[in-house]
Amino acid sequence: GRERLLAAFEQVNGHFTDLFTRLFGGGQAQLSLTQTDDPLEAGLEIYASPPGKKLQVMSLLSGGEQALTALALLFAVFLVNPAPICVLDEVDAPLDDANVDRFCTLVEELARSGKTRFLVITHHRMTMARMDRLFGVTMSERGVSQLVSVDLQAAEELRESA
Amino acid sequence: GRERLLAAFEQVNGHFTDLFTRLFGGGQAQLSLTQTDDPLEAGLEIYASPPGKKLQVMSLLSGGEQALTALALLFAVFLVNPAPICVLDEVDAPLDDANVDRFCTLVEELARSGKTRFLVITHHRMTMARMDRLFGVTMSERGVSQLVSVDLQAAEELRESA
Amino acid sequence: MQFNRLRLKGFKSFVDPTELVVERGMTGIVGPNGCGKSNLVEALRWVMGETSAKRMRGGEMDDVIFAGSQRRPAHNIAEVAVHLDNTDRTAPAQFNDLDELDIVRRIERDKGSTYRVNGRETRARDVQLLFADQATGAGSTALVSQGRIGTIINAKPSDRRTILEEAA
Amino acid sequence: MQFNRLRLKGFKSFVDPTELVVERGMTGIVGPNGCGKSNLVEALRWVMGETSAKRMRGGEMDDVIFAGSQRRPAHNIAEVAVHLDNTDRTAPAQFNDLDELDIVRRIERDKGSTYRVNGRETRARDVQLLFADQATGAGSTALVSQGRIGTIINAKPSDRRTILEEAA
Ligand SMILES: Nc1ncnc2c1ncn2[C@@H]1O[C@H](COP(=O)(O)OP(=O)(O)OP(=O)(O)O)[C@@H](O)[C@H]1O
Ligand SMILES: Nc1ncnc2c1ncn2[C@@H]1O[C@H](COP(=O)(O)OP(=O)(O)OP(=O)(O)O)[C@@H](O)[C@H]1O
Ligand SMILES: [Mg+2]
Ligand SMILES: [Mg+2]
Repeated sequence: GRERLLAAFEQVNGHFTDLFTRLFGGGQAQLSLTQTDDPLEAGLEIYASPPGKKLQVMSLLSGGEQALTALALLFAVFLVNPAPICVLDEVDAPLDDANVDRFCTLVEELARSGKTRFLVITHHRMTMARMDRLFGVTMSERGVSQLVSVDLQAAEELRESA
Repeated sequence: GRERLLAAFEQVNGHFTDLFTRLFGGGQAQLSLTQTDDPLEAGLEIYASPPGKKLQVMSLLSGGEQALTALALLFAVFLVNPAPICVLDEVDAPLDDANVDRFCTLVEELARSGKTRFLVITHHRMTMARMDRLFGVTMSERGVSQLVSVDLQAAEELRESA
Repeated sequence: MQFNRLRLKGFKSFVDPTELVVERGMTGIVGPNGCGKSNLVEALRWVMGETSAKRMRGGEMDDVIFAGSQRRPAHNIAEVAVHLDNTDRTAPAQFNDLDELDIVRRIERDKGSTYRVNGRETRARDVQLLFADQATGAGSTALVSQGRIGTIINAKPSDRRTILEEAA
Repeated sequence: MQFNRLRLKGFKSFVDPTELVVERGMTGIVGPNGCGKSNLVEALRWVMGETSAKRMRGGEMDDVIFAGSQRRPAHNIAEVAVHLDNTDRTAPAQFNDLDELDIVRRIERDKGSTYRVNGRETRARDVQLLFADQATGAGSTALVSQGRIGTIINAKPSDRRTILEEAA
């Protein structure tokens, strides 16, 4: 178990560093295992600095920066051991438009390069427009959910109506 | 202390019930103090059912419904004992357009009817458009924040640029 | 192994039979607050063997059964099925002789859950292992629930390590 | 009592002197991720007497002092001032003889904070009471930090009661 964890750590760290700079359009980040004799007991530390900023405590990063850093970590793990399905429930909620764009570009690349199927729940118009297909969930009868296949136009209307 | 807390509870509950139906466009909700001999030790329970839905455990409500219910509670407390300043940091992030609209309408009414000054941090275009004035925070020099007064047009550009 | 379809009946707000087709690439799911989007994610997690009612946002596991609306009475049964394509023959041995796998979880009020794979009753454990072997399952980091993305960074370093274990 | 202006210098990412005018009605604050919007809210909370570094998202209170950027060195002092209009004469007695109150909090690295009201050094306690009397302050429920709105509903009933106490 120990060698496997260390090998996985090296790979995840490699992907994390790369994905962070792609999602932030620059900057740098890396992971490290806290010092203990037994890697199976170690904790995972994250060091990150957005472009032009100094390295600092992760809790000082903004809401949007923390979400992007977390996505870089999740996708790094994912690239090492890809799951057949990935579901992202409103992960773009704290992001501004420029970061929504970089997030969508990354998901697109992951979807094209592998076999993983992505379900992306969102309220963002930009994200909806980048999807291969859209499903709308409505409650035309209050309290009862119905699933309908929609095109972008209908999805926009669904956003407005509620 | 005990009488004051009970009197405050009655007032907050009255406002909460009203604000909930305004924010949800229907439904019903109420507060209750858990049974203990001493109201100063009691807990605050929330019962809420969005329009057309049955009353249920609060944790089953959706992300957006929980945010709206929390706002109804905060504003209810606020109406009983108004603070001179209220700051809302991206509270509209989980809301769909229809609920953003109802949220803005409520904040507008609170701002017009009292002396409280509101600072509203948002990424939503609709919310920006409803403000009396806008400030943009930029980092044209990376790592260094600058505050500039902007109009809606400039604010839109700020959203796009990043 | 690929996910093809998710079918729900009586699960949370999806009281009527509902089918979500899962295709290649990116499928967007949209709709107003409270319409049932996150309930779909939970249906997927539940059929793969979720054991915690809290992760289903309920007080007890029976809370996933349709509790009624103003116009409809509550139900006593909820059922979620996931249809998998196993033409690449990667399922565990006991399930690997078939092209398609149909995994159904059914719960009856006050009686608990049962699982079936292609019609045959199966232990929860075997269903959970089936998905774990495929780098997925109820606890998969690739199923990101609403609001969870913000908590990963502020988690304790030892909690973050469990994320790494998934890659190992 | 009304809030008129907030002035920052060397506080988090606001290294250059910055002034936010607070007027009647609704003021929107916009900008890209990480530009410093939430830092402004924390500056307001801090000058009103915040004692917890964790609520400032830092490890220790010195983390509010500008830590430097790629082009600028770190500072050793941070200062936030809030300018209040007291023409309605509602401040506590010791501060109530004046039309305007200027409350300044200043922190020096490794030396802690000091408070001044209209130039006179004041205890943290008195500044905190000044704001508490006005139904506001570092712990006010009317200052809703980012991400907090989702946690209020899922808090324990006894924690929610503290919200009620603010109304009493
Ligand atoms: N057992 C149940 N029976 C009936 N309805 C239920 C049950 N459990 C949950 N619900 C309903 O499901 C709704 C929440 O759905 P969900 O969380 O999926 O919404 P959502 O589309 O994700 O919304 P948001 O955009 O706000 O996140 C609640 O309003 C609740 O009434
Ligand atoms: N002491 C400090 N010195 C310098 N910069 C700091 C300091 N503390 C925090 N920061 C910077 O402030 C930034 C975060 O700012 P803030 O949280 O206000 O962003 P925001 O505008 O709210 O973004 P979002 O829209 O993502 O919530 C971080 O990137 C961090 O680098
Ligand atoms: Mg949801
Ligand atoms: Mg912020």
